[in-house]
Amino acid sequence: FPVAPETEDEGKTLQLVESYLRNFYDLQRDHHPHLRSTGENQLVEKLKEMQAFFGLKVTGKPDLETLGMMKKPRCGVPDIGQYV
Amino acid sequence: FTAGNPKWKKNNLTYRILNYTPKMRQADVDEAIQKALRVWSNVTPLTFQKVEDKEADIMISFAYRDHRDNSPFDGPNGQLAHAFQPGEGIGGDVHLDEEEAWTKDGRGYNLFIVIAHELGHSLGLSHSSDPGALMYPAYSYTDPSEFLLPQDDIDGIQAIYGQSDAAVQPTGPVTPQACDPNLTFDAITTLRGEIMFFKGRYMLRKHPERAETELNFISLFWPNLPSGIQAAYENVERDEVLLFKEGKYWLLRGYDIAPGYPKPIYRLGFPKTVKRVNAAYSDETTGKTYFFIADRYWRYDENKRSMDHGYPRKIASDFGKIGRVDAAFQKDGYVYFFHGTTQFQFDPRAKRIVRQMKSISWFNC
Repeated sequence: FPVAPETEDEGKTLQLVESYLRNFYDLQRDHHPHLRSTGENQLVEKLKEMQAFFGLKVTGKPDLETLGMMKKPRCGVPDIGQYV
Repeated sequence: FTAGNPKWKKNNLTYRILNYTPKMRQADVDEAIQKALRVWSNVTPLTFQKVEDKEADIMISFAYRDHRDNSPFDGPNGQLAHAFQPGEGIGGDVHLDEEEAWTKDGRGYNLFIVIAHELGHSLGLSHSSDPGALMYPAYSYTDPSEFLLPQDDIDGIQAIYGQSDAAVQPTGPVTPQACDPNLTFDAITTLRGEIMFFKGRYMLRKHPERAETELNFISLFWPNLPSGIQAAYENVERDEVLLFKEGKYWLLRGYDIAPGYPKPIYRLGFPKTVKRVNAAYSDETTGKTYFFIADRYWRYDENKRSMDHGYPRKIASDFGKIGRVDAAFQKDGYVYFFHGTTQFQFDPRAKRIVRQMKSISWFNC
């Protein structure tokens, strides 16, 4: 069956959020998204960290403003931690 | 600061340009890099010397996708460039994504702005959460000819390398905070129901339905507008906004700058003795626009498109003790005059000031 557009968008959104947090906020690659408890917690925490950094509302949810910021062209150096 | 506070152990650094992007003239690339290096050497004891055929502290190159540093580029947009903190080998090196549209102006991505940012990393700075800082992670265009290194970045780099040797220490612009009680404005206008407060290269945008105030660079919406807008007003009937700086004015039709602008302010009927406009507002019920310059004001008839006779007049004689006007706008029948951190609410029907507030009263602080 054709995938319903919303779920497809959701998939893309999650992909954007995960790759952004992995690139710039040290989200561990194997954060076990399928283990809803730990994986989700870490993603939410990282999302909150990113929202706090950019002065966005800290919701832990990929709201419009957060996604808008993630889509902005930017520097490839992470916002936290070292870049060696 | 980058974790571990990495820094160069010497002040005289070397750089080398390994290759060039075909999208810009080599001379323009060289100039962009030299200007970017001066951004940092102007505020620290650091010096940068170009070398050609040997290892330099800072190796600058344009790279494509996977370029063997474990940080592949991602094609156009997205990640524009990256740089490594001070250290041997790859330390200090700057990599620019070759697939970006590099330019020396406001189109695509301005090479000078991006390289200046990356050099901040090469010298040991990490990202700043100050939206006006050069070290803010997201790209934003500023006209290179108007670029001033913000104070946030000066503080950061001088904390690592100390102050410059210049007799007079350079300072930089500070990002306006909406709830700063000392905030003053260059110009204010309504724009399709919103209120735009201009300050330096920034615009604070207040939508009546939103509690927060949005801070943006003027250049984000209007790359061809200069910073430091001095006056602005909306002609609601024509859905136009006029913006003034020095002897020129621009016209916004809707949200876009109309072609053929800027034009000299004398087209509006000002005498040659007038060099700039301090503030303006337009009364949509009478079709009259008021221009405030020093201690006087002119009145312009929007229908006749000419200045009314009998002006200028003294501001004090018709508006009371509001002093010099920095900015003004009309909303819901009242006129709001801003002088420094003071705001006066004026009732044009009763011809008197009905209230005095703080300049930041619109920002729900």
